[in-house]
Amino acid sequence: SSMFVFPHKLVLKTCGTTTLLCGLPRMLEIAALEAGFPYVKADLPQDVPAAATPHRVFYSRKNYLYPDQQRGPHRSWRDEVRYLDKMFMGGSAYMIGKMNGEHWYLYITGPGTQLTPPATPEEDRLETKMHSFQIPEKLNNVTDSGDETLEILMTDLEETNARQFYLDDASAIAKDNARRAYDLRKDAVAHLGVIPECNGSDPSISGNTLVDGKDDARFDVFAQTSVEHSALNSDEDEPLSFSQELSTEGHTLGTVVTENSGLADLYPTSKYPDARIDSYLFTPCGYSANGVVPVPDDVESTHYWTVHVTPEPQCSYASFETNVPTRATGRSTVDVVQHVLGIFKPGRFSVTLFEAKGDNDSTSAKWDKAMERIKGYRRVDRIVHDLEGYELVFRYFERE
Amino acid sequence: PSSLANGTPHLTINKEITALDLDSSCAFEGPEKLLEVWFCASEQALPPTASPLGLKVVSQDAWKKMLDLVNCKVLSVVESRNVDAYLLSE
Repeated sequence: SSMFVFPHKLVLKTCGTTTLLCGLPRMLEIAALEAGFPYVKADLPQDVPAAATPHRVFYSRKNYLYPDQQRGPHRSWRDEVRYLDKMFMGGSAYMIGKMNGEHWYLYITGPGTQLTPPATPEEDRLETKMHSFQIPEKLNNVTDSGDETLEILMTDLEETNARQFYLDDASAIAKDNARRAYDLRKDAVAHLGVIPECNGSDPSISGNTLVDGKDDARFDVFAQTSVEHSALNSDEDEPLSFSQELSTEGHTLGTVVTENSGLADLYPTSKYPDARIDSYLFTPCGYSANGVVPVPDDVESTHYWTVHVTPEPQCSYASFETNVPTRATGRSTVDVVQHVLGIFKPGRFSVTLFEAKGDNDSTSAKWDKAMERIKGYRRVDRIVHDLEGYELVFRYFERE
Repeated sequence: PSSLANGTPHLTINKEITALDLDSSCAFEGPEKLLEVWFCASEQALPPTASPLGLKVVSQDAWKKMLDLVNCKVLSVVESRNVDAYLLSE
């Protein structure tokens, strides 16, 4: 699961039996009372005293594999919509795709969302008005142009590809890497009489914090640790056994998987020097990663991507989502999709591209056409929705 | 951190949570729920009542309490100038 906090919006993506919508009232309260967004009294669960009025709300999900095991308002789409409708006025709910196949749900509110007012006496309504702040027309009308979100939801992952998201496999790769680092050092000491420094950045570690590391920083720490262990035992032919902690630590192995799977090459540091990936490998399997991608020459603009993987064969699933705009990368949407598909090799997948309507309609049309042909797959569905200010294109593919 | 000023993201690992045995054996439902809440149209359109940092002014502790309601724990956070990325359990 992941959360992204921008100055003006919050993105929360959670899996399993999490109760995401139960966090929404508190989220609105925090935005009001801690971040200072305009707020009103509203008829919300959990009796929150104040709730910020959102500009827009989007809630979406694929159909669950095991809906009966969900909790709270998540047991059915109807319950989720009912929960949201109790909070927001004028929301719209959609089901996109085949009812008896792969489908996707979306709930959306339009610009200038209104919270459902409490059924209260007149004096409370007056109080509501006192807390309200009317957003000036010119601010409320700022265009969302340039905003785009690409989401790929993949099922039936190729078993070999799914294996790389298991602790056993990742640990074996990590040990190989450590052994190679040891061998390099041993050769250098034997032939040159010097101790080579690790390549890449030179991270400093303070308490729980790794500061200013680049994308391979943790691996360097990890390799260096192994080298240092070996140095203490330089007379031995074999390196010390790889420490238990390093071979199971989720963040360390997450980094190994990120490098080895090709996810690190999605937005490489050679092109995005300040990009950073934070990843975690769960025990005995499962993987999550967040990437932040500051766009060079535009310090105002940092975007994200996120990947979550459940690799077990009976319920294999991977999701990829990014809001890195294609205009900033010079890379087409279809290239990104092909790259991600190459990592997971799913049997079936859906792609949703959610894009604010803007000036790039001709470019979008070109990419839209390119997305029709994904090598090795047959496009089954293409559904376009014209939603207040946004265009949503949903596609569903199956392996040929 | 000073690194944020020059645009370099900064990672913090929550050792308290990652030291726990985060066993995923019972995971069965991959498909996620996705919520996006916009409080204004863009970073440039923050209302005058809001902090200049908007939601980024909110403490990690406040978000953690909200995430308790969702049944998620924070594993690590990457802070950058425009966005803070939280990697969560579950």
